[in-house]
Amino acid sequence: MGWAIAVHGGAGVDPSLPMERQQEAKDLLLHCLNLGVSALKASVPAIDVVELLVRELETNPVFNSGRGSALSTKGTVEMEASIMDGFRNKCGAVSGLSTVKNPISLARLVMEKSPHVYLAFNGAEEFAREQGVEIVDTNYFITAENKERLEQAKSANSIQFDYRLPESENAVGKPNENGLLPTIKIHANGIVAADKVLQNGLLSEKESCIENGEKMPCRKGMLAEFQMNGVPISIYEPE
Amino acid sequence: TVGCVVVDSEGHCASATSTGGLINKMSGRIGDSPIIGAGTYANGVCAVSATGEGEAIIRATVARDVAALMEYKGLSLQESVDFVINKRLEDGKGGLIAVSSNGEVAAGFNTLGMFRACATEEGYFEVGIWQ
Repeated sequence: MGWAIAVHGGAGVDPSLPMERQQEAKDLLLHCLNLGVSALKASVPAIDVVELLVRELETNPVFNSGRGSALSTKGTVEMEASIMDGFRNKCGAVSGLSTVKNPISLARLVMEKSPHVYLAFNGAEEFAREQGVEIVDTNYFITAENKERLEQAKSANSIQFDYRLPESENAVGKPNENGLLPTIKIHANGIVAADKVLQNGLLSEKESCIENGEKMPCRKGMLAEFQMNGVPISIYEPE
Repeated sequence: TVGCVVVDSEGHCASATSTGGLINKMSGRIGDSPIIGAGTYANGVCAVSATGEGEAIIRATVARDVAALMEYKGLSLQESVDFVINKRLEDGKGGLIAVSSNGEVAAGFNTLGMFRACATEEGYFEVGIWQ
């Protein structure tokens, strides 16, 4: 038996995430892993190591937590976290935070300093002030990139988890004045079709499609399967 | 979402998970990360932290299921993780990291990728994104 440690930065990674972003994420994970290994070698208890590492990840905007948190449909931050100590069978959780710099440390205080296991929204914010944890202005958590992602999610009318949408000419944006979506590559029934599509997702019969390698007029009612970031949007449908 | 699972040299396990939630979520929406037994769980046998689409992870009680498979069916950590990811969690919905009290580490996901890093005292080491 010996020590072991694992960290994650979220699942559902965008398949066309730029290489520099992938490297940035790996560098942060490696930094956190080294921090955790050093603590374990110094015999720091597991419960303190998990809090230490998640605090580190919350402080860095690379991943969706703390600073760099995803935004709600109102453009607000509502952070949540939980922690559990398997040895003492104790746990703590918080939800709906918008000013607490490190939600995981408040979850730890719920576990250690309250008779409950879960505090949310106003109650959690009041408890944070009673416990004297670091409070910051909500704008600390909101990044320009996340505002952009929220706009993209709204225009794609979807709810997305844990991936970053890089700038891409394929991103589905707002329809233009003619009711046509911006130029995107679309697959109608698995074939590459014209680069314009009506707002309701149907292909205009004026447009041409490429089927079996031949250019032909789109058939009436042919549905378009949008692409987002270079892959069929169906990949993102679950979100 | 971010998470960390640790077993220390005493064999004590702990888990922590933190998130901003889903982009464009409804106000007041709660995901799996603060739900003990769904996004986070630890007992005397293992520690688990999950990530992905919270609604699916809650429905599958992902973190507790990994621990229960080890506790009641005697599966290994990796077998439990694989079963929950492949048989319980809806496809394309997320992933998890886990450690066991005897110093093992495991990760599993059914999305396109998961940002993760693992290390053990025996020398195992991994930093990855894709399958």
